[in-house]
Amino acid sequence: MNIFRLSGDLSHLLAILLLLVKIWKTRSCAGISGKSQILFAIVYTTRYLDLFTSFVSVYNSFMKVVFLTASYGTLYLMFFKFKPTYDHNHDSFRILYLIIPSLVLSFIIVHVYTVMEILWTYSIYLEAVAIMPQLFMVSRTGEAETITSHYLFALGSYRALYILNWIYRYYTEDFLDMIVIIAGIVQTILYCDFFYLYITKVLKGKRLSLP
Amino acid sequence: SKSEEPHDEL
Repeated sequence: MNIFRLSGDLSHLLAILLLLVKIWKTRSCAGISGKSQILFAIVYTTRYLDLFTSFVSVYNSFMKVVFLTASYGTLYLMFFKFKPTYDHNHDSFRILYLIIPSLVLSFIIVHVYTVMEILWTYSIYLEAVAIMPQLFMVSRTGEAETITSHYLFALGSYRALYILNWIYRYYTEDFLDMIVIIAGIVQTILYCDFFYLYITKVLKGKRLSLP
Repeated sequence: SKSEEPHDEL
């Protein structure tokens, strides 16, 4: 554990909780992509199956349980409790275009051919692109609520902080996992456009709207 | 790689 990894995890946690609280308080999931949320649920489920097979630390297990619970809680709010507020007309990204290639890639580039390792690798590849339906939705509607922007910023920062963590771990522990590093870089690059808009608009008190 | 060890990140 180092400061970059901890900050990344806390940023990730903040993002997930921010989204849950936003939906709960406003009684609405308008502007949120249900498809991205489905992808994140697949990501956490396939990655955290190791809750049952290996123990790293109380911290790790606790965070995994929180991420899983919050993710399924978000899906419940979006597709059951506040379903009428779900803006599915603008959530039109075809997620099979992300699900299938990630799955194929996880069979081609993987450290070891075991079911658990392929599922873990799949979760890494899918996570890298899971935000695309949400970013697509923002580009289609041309705007995002400020709280949604904060959510996206926290979620994007998490993997960027993990990149610093991997650089740190490379020098201090000789840790080098190219699968997770390359996927993490791709994931962070996808947010760059949004980061720019966030810094130039949202942080200056303006609403995030596209020209 | 570290593939024989459990993944210690989230």
